[in-house]
Amino acid sequence: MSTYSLAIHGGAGTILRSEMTEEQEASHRRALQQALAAGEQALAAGGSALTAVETAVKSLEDCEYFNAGRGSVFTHDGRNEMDASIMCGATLNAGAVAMVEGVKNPISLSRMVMERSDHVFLCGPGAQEFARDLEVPILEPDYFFSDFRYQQLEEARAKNRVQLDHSDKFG
Amino acid sequence: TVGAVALDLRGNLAAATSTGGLTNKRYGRVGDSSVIGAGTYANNATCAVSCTGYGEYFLRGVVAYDVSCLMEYQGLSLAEAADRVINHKQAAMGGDGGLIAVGHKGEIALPFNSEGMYRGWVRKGEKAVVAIYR
Repeated sequence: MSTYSLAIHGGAGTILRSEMTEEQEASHRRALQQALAAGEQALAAGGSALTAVETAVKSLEDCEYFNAGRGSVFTHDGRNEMDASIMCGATLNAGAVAMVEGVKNPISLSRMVMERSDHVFLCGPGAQEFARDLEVPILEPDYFFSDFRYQQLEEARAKNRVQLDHSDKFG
Repeated sequence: TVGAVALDLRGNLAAATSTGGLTNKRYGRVGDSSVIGAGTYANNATCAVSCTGYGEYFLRGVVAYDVSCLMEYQGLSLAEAADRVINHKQAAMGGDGGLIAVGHKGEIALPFNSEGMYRGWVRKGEKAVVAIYR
């Protein structure tokens, strides 16, 4: 196969144009371009699709604009609970974690579940224990804190509803 | 929610999705992003898919796998399968959001039925593209 392709997303929803200033839109675009460039670099160097998607998603998890990793939204009780999954099209092998806290890159932990356990899906305290056993650093909650996300939580609590990270739609 | 799908130089496909879930969520609620087949799926014979939107709809619709099945069992193209799932089946169920997908021939599909979606794509020898709105 002499070609490669890569696509990324940072979330969907009613991202109202009126909600974003030009500067915000520009910074979101820069963050997407960085993730795309990181993933493409892996592919162009002959890297695997698995490494390319992990690299691109890690870049987006490390950016506070998107609802994942450091930019994660808050649960009702003010925590950041993260979920992630990864799948290899060649082997149909897969790895996933749910409800993990303090993990900088949940997508990398998912890949560890796929490659260094006999399981596909680990969740909650067990996934946390697996991370500790593999010496994955568990970061303090303030790494994941942002005023913007906390205001979203306050707003949702006041209305007693759950909501997507960048929309006024409620569950 | 964030995600990526890729085809590499050896013809292998992969998909990845990561999320912080829903604001103010309780009771251990888990959406589609960590559920293989719902929010993430990859199969070299068909496509790699990563979804974003209201997770409950994507769980019920087993959306990522559905795209692959339409290609495998009904012979639809990636574009036809992705469009059918997002703009017809999901829209009919009230599920809004979108997905990104890459096929085993390197084709890319990015349908969404919400107002906006942060997305980007690049193919070998082509300029990278980033978009938010339609």
